[in-house]
Formats: sequence, structure tokens, C-alpha cells
Amino acid sequence: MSSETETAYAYISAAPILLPEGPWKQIPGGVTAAKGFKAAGIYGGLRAVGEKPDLALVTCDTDAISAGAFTTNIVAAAPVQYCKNVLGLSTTARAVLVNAGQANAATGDAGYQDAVESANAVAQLLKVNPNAVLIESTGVIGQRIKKEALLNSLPRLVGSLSSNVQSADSAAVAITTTDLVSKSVAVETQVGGVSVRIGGMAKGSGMIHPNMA
Amino acid sequence: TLLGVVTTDALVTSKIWREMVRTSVNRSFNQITVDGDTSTNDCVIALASGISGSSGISDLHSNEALQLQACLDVVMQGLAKSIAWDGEGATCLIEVTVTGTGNEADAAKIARTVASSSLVKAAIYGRDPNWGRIACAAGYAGIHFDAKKLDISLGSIQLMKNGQPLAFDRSAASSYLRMAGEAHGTVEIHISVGDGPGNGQAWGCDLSYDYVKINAEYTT
Repeated sequence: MSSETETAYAYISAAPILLPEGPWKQIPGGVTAAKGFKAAGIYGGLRAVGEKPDLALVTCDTDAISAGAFTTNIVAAAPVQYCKNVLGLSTTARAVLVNAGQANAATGDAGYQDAVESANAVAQLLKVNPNAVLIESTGVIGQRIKKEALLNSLPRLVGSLSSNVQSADSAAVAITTTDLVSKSVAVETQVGGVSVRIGGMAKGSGMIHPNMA
Repeated sequence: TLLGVVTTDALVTSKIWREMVRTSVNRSFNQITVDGDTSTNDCVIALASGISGSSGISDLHSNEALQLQACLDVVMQGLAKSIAWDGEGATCLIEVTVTGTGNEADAAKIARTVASSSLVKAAIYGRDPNWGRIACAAGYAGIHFDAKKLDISLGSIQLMKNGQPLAFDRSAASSYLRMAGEAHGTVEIHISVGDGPGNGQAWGCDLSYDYVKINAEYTT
């Protein structure tokens, strides 16, 4: 796993994160900063060019309360449709699988089936309900995900899961496309006198004018 | 495309968590723009493990909910700003702050309209303190305001007051833009449209020749 992590660092640096002053402090880590979460980011052979990591997985040790915001573009990608359906059925989730390389958008029924099969495969490896796995995809529009490469990589991806900072960073790198920097942040604050952590990762550089709901 | 995954160990009910995420997304990711194209894949997933040991949040107006909401806003805004900062071909982040509207949503709409303007973005890249383009974009945002109450500042340099252009130091204003571009820093645009309590922000980036180059080469 450490070689995967070092590989991720070699491809892209971290973005400056601009946070205002407030009753919080920035802490190391991103999606793994909060208790109960693990992450991994590896190269799975999905990108057309280069070997930058392109598969990320975020998991929760418990049934996490889930929420989502999705593009209101009528031509929504298969993973968006899949997630909307799943979040309509369940209020909790255990994992989010993200791939870069192919957006799986405008790919019709076959693309939707790819999303379902990807989620099922992750669920099987994690031994959780398939409806507990959410999917995000980014990359070239009009191309289905390289499913064989993705499915073959999943055992290694699951095996790389860790709650450390490096794993969060690797995941943040793995979801990038034309991004020049990876985006990851975590903060700690007090809620009702108890320390609570919030972390996150994001990607985006072009085709950016979100209108999510 | 914008993708995001947010995690917390706060204990919160499903209904409250989904409402909090909706609010924070509207204050952050939905307030950025790079090129005006809304992706087919934009998606933010937020998970709450509930194992921090904090007491459960089930009232959106409780102190605990407000504390968590503020923190969620900050995390999502931090990520959102880094996306705008990293806009394809960008040399700087543009932060537009609007005050004086009747409510937060109106201010947010004006701010995002200005941040989205290709002419404003190109002017910033050209290091041109073009208050007219900023005023124009504010005016077509679809939010009514009195043009005679329009104030515009670039950083600390005021360009327009009460709808009247000011005799500002053009060289200093241009230098402000140039330094922000050279350092890949932030250009701040402040707009006031009245005396109302509403305020909002949006974030974008300048528009450079490289944007076309990148997207002409990134094909299906």
C-alpha cells in the first residue's frame, strides 16, 4: 500500500485550501479524518494515458447516514441515476467508489448496468448490502467505464483501505482528471462540547457550473 | 465535472443531515463556476458515521446543528474554492461578494452571475479593472436593485459609488490584478446593491487562452 501512496504523491500536488477564521481548526487528513472512515486510491488501468491513480474507495465501519446532491442536468450520467435511486431507497451507506477516466455518461442502459455491477462487486468484497455502495464517475463523456479493469482492481483497492492521512490523499489524487492539484481538507470543531471532525475531498477543473439538488 | 465526498463522525438524523448538506452545497459548490458548463456527472456524497460521541442532532435550529452546519459550510467552501482556483487555464481565483440584497439567495445569484461572466473573466485575465462589465453582469442577474445604489470595489480599490464611476487609480487597480495573476492568488470583487440584510459569495476564475487549448485537446 505504501508504494501505491508514494505513486499518488508523485503525480500531483495538493491544492491550497482557503478557510476563514472560525471556531474550527484545520487538521491533517481528508475523508479519513472523521472516526470510522477508511479510504484508498490506486491505479486500476482506467485512464487512457499515464498511470496516475484512477480508482478511489471511501468506506465507513458503520452504517453512515447518507446524503447526496446531484447534477440537475437532464442528461445525468449512469452513476448519478444509480445514486439517486439508492438514496431514495436507503438512508444509510457504507462505501463510495469513484473512478476517473470514463464518465459513464450518455451510455444508456448498458452504462447503468455497469454502475450496478460495480457497486455489487464492491458490496461483495466488503460484505455489505449492494444498496450501501454509492458510485461516482468522472472522465470522458460518452465512454462506458473500463469495467474489466475496474473489477479486476477492486480486491487490491479494498486491500489498500486505511484510515491514515496518506490513504485520504491517495483517494483525492485518484479522483482527479485535468486537475492540476488534488483537493482535500479536514477540520475539527466542538459540537455540544464534544470534538467532531468533518473531512472531504473533491475534484474539478473544467465543465464546472454546478447546479446540484 | 465536480465530484465530492464528505465525511463526518457527528451523530445526526437522516432528515437533518440531508437538509444540512443541501444548505452547504448551495453555499459552496453551487456557487462556483469555471466555464458555465453544467456536467452530467456533478455529485457530492456526504456520510455521517455518528461515532464521535457527540449527542444526536435532530433539531435544525439547535446550537449543535448550527455549529455543525457552520463547519460543513467551511469544509465545502474550502473544497469549492480550490476547484475554482484550479479552473482550467486559470491564473487566479475570483471571489465575488455581494451585499445589500433582500436575502441570501438574491445576493448569491448576483455574485454567481458576475463570477460567470465571460467578459468579466476575460477582463481579469487582461488585468483590466473593468467596472462596467461587472456592473453589467450584476444588472442582468435577474435580481431587481436600484442602479443608483450600486457600489463596486476591486480589492480595496473602489471603482464605482452610488452608480457613478470614480476617478480611481487605474494603474494600482491593474497592478492588483496582475499581482494576483502572477501569484495565482485571489481577486476580490465587492458589490453592494442596497441596504438590505442579504449577502452572498461566489467563486470563479479568469478566462485565459489555455482554457480553449485544454478543451480542444480533451476530446471524446
